[in-house]
Amino acid sequence: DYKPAPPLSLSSPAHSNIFYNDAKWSSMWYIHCNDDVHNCQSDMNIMGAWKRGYTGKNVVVTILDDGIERNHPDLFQNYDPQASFDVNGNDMDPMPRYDASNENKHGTRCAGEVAAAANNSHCIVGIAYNARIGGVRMLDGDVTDMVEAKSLSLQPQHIDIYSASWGPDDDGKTVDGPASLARQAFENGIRMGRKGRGSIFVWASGNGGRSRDHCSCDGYTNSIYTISISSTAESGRKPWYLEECSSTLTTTYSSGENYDRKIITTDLRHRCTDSHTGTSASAPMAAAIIALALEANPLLTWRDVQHIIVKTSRAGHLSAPDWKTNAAGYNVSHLYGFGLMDAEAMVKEAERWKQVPAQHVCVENADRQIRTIRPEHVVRSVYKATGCTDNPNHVIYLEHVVVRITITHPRRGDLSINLTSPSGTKSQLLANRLFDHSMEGFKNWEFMTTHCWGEKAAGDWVLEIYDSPSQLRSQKVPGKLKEWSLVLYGTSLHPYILSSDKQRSTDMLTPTEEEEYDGPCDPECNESGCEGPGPHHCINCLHYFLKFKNNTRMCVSECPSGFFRDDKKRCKKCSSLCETCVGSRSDQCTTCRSGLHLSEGANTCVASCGDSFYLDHDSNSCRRCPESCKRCASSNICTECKPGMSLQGNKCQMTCNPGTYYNGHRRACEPCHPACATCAGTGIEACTRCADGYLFEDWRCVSTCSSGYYLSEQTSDNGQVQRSCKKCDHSCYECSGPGERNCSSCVNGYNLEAGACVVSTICKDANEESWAEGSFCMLVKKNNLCQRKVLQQLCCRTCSQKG
Amino acid sequence: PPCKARIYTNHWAVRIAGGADVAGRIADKYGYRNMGQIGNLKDHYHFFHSRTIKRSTLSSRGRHSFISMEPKVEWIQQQVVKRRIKR
Repeated sequence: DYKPAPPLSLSSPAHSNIFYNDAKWSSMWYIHCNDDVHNCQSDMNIMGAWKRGYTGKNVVVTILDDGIERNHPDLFQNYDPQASFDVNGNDMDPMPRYDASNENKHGTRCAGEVAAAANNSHCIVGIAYNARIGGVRMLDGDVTDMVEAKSLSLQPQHIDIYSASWGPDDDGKTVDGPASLARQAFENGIRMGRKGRGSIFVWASGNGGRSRDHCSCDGYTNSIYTISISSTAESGRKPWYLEECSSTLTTTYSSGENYDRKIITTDLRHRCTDSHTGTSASAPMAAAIIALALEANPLLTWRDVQHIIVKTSRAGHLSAPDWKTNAAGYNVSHLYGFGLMDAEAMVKEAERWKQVPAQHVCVENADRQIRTIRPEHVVRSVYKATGCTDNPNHVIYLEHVVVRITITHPRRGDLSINLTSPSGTKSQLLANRLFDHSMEGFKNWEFMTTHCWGEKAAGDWVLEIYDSPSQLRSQKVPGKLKEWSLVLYGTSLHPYILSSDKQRSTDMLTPTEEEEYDGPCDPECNESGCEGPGPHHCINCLHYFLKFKNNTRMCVSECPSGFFRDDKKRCKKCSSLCETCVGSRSDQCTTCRSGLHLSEGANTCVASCGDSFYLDHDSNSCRRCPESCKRCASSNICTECKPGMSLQGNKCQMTCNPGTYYNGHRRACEPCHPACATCAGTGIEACTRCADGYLFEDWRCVSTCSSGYYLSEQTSDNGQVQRSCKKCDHSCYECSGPGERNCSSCVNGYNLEAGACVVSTICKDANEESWAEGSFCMLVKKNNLCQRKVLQQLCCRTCSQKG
Repeated sequence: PPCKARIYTNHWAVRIAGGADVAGRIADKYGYRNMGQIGNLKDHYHFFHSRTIKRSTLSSRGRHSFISMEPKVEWIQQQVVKRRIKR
């Protein structure tokens, strides 16, 4: 019975392409759609929110700064005197003090970004151009704790959003923040402001245009009560003035380099300007976008607003070296927090938002073990947090995390501090500050990180303090970590699940809007439940989750091919060449895409096997050749040996010096038999070439040819005479040369005749018996009658004798 | 490096229980002008002492500083100028 929300009809008049007659409308790139795309959207999607009818109506914003030119043509329509005051002059009129330098232009410029009137042919259009806008003149004089407190606690039941674009000096050596009265004003506003839903404090993150500073030394942006806003240029690159710290929550556009397009806004003396820069320009923009969300749902609490920002901000094209995905699946960076604000996504979330459960504050026990901080060393302290399981302030799901630290140190600027959450998310709480020579250290200073938002609180938290001396320092007084403690802010209930007994503020839902989803969840959802039937509606996943570019995620039982699962139940992409893998690097493949082979040992996927590898078709992998092989066709067929080895059959053996051979057992070269010049093994039978004075005879070297062999002399191409003993023809017993005509003696039963051995009949020489004095055969021989066959056979012996 | 000198003003923040009348009486008693409640911080009042130097690197002394001895005065803070930079 789940009904998807009816698609927004784009036909209604509000959706015609928006155009305003304000002079600078065409220069407001950060609000416009991209030039050539219909139903286009700029990255902050402000037009998308306007098209849904949200322009800041009934929301009150005030700018804490140097005053507001309330009669500016673009401001007087929306100016709200009830949201204004002059603290410096202690009167009701916040008009800025004019002088030749125009130094008090800041407040008026901020105010225009928020709520400059639309379609009045003047200057610009404010992002929340129907909101009420006020100003507090409080910077133009002695700024004291009391001045700040008065400003921050002005009309908390009337004012919804306070926007401030100032802070402690960012000279890179100041550590300062709200003093006791200002802190009370923040807490008051959070507790009682907006009829108990909490004032919204928007703050420009710590930059001031000077370098080498770190906004974690700015106590205003470090506060959990302020929404710290960072900046990005139109290109998505880091602007030169930006400081990074872990307390930044989100980002809006601002000016960047001189070639980047600028922010246009109202200026003193009824003018316009494009010189408003830095995070000063970003904070009011964020305040205005929050005003659109408050119009969509006026019942949002100060924490609901921060949750919606975390959920809807996007990394998009913002370039930062440290983007990471925390264990809750949110992308976050020290430069931009959770990314660029998305006004349309915020108002959509706001429309159907269910208030998050009450905030719990878990102050974990302080670790008071004193540790010495030595130069070039790391102090690592692990704290096993329970999340206060044993008391009503139990925190399971994190929001902000604060680390209270007391450190003494001879040179504070040499310190840098990291905090790693139990889920492995590392926040840099402090970076080195070159100009901070202070010996004051940190006294119970509160560093804050938003990077663990949505993660589980319990587990090991690791604090690391690095001491990197930037110049020679006295070693006599090393630094000391005196004490540190964790303060975990969050909830014990999942912030986005509806628990049946949970008090829901349903009056913000109109009957036509979609009811809560209480149908069955996808099997891949875990016990946290879901907001719809699909695997992408789960609150949390049973097994793993796939995260898509648009920040949605889907629960899966197994990671699909081309993905691997990490220790945080996320399916993360493998390297492009891998089919399956164990990590995202190219050397973490376990199988390869078709056409590629896995290189054994390197775990990389290659198109062809390199030297010393052969392709094993069964496993489609490049396997290593045997040790001594440079190239091989298989594991036992070597085709080329490495230097120093020589191919012996299909194997490579060590190349030994002449006169030695490679003994595989002893894995060494050993001498050949003395008769061998070279050999393939031990003994005289293993000769491959004979020593001088020896003759090669059947793998042996002999001093003279054995019987049955004759001495052969061949002249090789290079004129060298090769002498060896060659085997006689098989018909000879002994011979003087090759073939059957060089026999020199025959075996029994054969007669040598003209150098050849012929089968002999029984040769009884006639002389032996029948003939007296044997003279018959002698007569035959004398008269040359042996060639007569018959006589030859009769006198075979006498005829066969020489002479 | 030169430590940053604190600049004390002739304004005080005071927390006094018992309501505005009590605060007014105490202010008069010690020569302060009660400028009223600080924003909406309950029981917190802004006192101004015209005879104290407007800006000084020394916190102020004198009879008016005995105000902190008053039992109704729970907390008092002479205001110090803070360096605040526009972003």
